[in-house]
Amino acid sequence: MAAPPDAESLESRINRATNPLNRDTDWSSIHAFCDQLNNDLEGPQLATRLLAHKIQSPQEWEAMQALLVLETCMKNCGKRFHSEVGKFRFLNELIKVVSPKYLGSRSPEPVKKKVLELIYSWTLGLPEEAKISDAYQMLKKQGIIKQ
Amino acid sequence: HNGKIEFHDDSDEDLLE
Repeated sequence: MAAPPDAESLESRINRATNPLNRDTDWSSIHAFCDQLNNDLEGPQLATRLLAHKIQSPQEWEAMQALLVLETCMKNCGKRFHSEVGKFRFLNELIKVVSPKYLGSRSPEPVKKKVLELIYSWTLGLPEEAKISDAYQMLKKQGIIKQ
Repeated sequence: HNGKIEFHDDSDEDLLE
């Protein structure tokens, strides 16, 4: 029995939301992705893996759209997603984007700027996610985040 | 068995340095 038509996979939704061919932001796909990850049992884990991959894309537009999905889902989703994003397993993928020791030298500047803005905003919005603050302090110590 | 209740947070990696 084929899955009901609206049970599109998280992967196809994120692909649609970050499709480089999109002329402008596809908000309906973004919100559909957030809603779906909230409902699926393993949604948060799969969503963070998919987002990490897209955010590390060398294509600026694709990475920026993935960051917009991440930002939107952090605002709209609940604790399960927050705690998945607040794990080093995911935070490390963001660190790779901004750290010159990893992908930092080839990441587009706007992408690096957006990653740092998001991490900073989460230290204010989600103080209970201690690992996010740890990551932020480490980036400051390494001079990747300017004072 | 040291009798101490260990709180096992679900698995995670270490912070990249």
